[in-house]
Amino acid sequence: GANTKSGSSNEGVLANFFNSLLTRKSGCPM
Amino acid sequence: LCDSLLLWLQTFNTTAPCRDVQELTNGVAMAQVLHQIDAAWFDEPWLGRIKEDVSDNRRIKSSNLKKILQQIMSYYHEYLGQQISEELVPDLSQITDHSDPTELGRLLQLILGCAVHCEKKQEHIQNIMTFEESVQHVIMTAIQELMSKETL
Repeated sequence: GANTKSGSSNEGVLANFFNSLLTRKSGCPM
Repeated sequence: LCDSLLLWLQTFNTTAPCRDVQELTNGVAMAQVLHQIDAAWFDEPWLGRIKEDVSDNRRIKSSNLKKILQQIMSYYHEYLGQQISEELVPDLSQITDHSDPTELGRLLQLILGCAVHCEKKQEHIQNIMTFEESVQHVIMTAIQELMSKETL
């Protein structure tokens, strides 16, 4: 399998999370 | 949590010092950050009610922190349509009396929540993504905790 370093894996998790937050719909702006 | 969120807070351009926990306890820097996050909600008249000449006056510190928490609560409730879970609400007296980093961390966590939900959230999230991974990880966990306790 892929010889992924834990650091880069963590980087992927962080990037995924923050990117999903960017596209997440906010509450109900007035 | 408090240390990582302090680093994040320091990326804002505040005139009030925010080099350590102690300097944050009067609320002035936090209020200035909230004003930068959403100047329409945390507006000039609101910011004007935050006393800047605090020195070590417990009553003024307490009054500033109450105004901040109250406005954050109304931001979540009225703007985001969410209630803040009881367990996420900081005990302000611990911040005023003991500069408690755990309770201050909770208050900073709520400010972080405002930043990642506001209209300029892209700017704030991209800023967070420039931090080193360990800090990003703490911030991610803090946001996840907020999201997991969102009640509409």
